[in-house]
Amino acid sequence: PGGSDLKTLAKQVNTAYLKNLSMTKKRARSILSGKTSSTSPFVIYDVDTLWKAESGLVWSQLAPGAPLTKEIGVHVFYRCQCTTVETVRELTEFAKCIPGFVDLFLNDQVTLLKYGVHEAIFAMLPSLMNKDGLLVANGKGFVTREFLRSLRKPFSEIMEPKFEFAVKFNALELDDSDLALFVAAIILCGDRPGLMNVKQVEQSQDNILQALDLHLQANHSDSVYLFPKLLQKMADLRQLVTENAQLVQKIKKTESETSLHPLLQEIYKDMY
Amino acid sequence: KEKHKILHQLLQNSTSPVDL
Repeated sequence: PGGSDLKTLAKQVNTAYLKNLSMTKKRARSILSGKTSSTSPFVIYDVDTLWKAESGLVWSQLAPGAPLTKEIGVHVFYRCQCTTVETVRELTEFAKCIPGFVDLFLNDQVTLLKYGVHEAIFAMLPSLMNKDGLLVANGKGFVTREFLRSLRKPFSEIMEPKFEFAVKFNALELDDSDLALFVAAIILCGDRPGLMNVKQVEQSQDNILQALDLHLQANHSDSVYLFPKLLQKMADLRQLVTENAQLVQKIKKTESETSLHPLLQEIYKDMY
Repeated sequence: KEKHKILHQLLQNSTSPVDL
């Protein structure tokens, strides 16, 4: 495709991203830096503030479908699941708007989502994070990293690797238009296990990657190695997802009272 | 197909929120 086609593609992907993903990096950064006119997020830093947040201050309802639990680690685990499930729903709608995606076999669309959504989520999570914590509940709450670290094992191990990734990833200073193409490239990945039409997926991903490369040259002209750095981040994200899947398996095995949302069960089953 | 029932559902319905 020529330059103007790639620009059109970048624009389509960017529009789809802004339309379907509820929290943009732009909005998150303005909340985190206190530059927004809306009220600052409620800070959750211990058990008391968590229950205050749960009593309607931050979340309007208890984690839907999650059984009531007094154990704080388990509770946080359910909250993570709720957010993940909601984001998978948004990512699915985003994927459908990426040119070429709906032309794929339905089974290939499923495969791409199964393997891609967690990588995509961990690529978007840094937008909500700084080194001290992360925004939750659509920006209404801020959970401190220290609080998440203080949970008992294995729950304390859920978010820390994502913070470590986020600090490095945020140094690249991507904006929503870069992230839109980056996330689209993650979803349209040709080497997911079990794809029926690899060529077709590779062709779509290739177009997205070319659009991303061109977009970065214009949007980050001072950062020459940004494109290869992002390709490396894709590999890092795959590793992060593998570790996350192992941790979820461990929680399932050792924490017999916890349950996994049916959608997440589907995604994790026979994943890696 | 049965193995990924909810993903199929999400891909095919744009309005149904799926019972979360």
